[in-house]
Amino acid sequence: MNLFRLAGDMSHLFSIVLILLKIYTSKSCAGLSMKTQELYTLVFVTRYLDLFYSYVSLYNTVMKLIFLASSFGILWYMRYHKQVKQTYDREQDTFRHYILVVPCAVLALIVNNELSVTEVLWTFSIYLEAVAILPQLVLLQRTKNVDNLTGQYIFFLGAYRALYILNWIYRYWTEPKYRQYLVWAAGLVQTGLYADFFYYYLKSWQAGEKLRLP
Amino acid sequence: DSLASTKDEL
Repeated sequence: MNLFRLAGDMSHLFSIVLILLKIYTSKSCAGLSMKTQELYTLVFVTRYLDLFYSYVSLYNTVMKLIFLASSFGILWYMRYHKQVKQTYDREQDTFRHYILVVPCAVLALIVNNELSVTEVLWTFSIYLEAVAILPQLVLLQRTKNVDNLTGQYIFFLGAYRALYILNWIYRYWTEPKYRQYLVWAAGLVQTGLYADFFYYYLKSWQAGEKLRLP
Repeated sequence: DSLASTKDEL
């Protein structure tokens, strides 16, 4: 495993720690999109089905279990925790799941490496992950009040895929058999979706202010 | 050997 990949994973993990920290310490999930959290949970469930039939490393297994458990944990807080659930922006978080889930499912059925149940589900998870942040970005645009932790959460989530791109470039040159065109295309789309956010995030950071969206 | 057989990323 190269340093880009490790840094990417740590950035991903850190973004989840931030969100749990925000919810736990402030007992609030204001500004967080439950739709995005549900989509990520669906991503992890469909991708990590391979926990049942393939083993790569202890590191991978532990990380997969952490991602699964934490995404269900976040959802539990937002849905059932007495105080946290009252802070959820239900009226603003109106993005419909099917707008993303259906096209990703159709695309996974058409463009995949192999037409098998596990492979199509895996491909679906790759496509869905690329766009799962959209409800969160829409919510951000609507509410405009972005607290520091939410801003940092989205920043590290975006940084994770950007670091993965560096990891893919590195592996492309060092491992001749490593060619994952589907993943690369989806990863580029995913990182691209953050471009706008990154721009405003860095601008606010440079000015020493809280994140402000136009 | 499928191109995507190495699913060693997260």
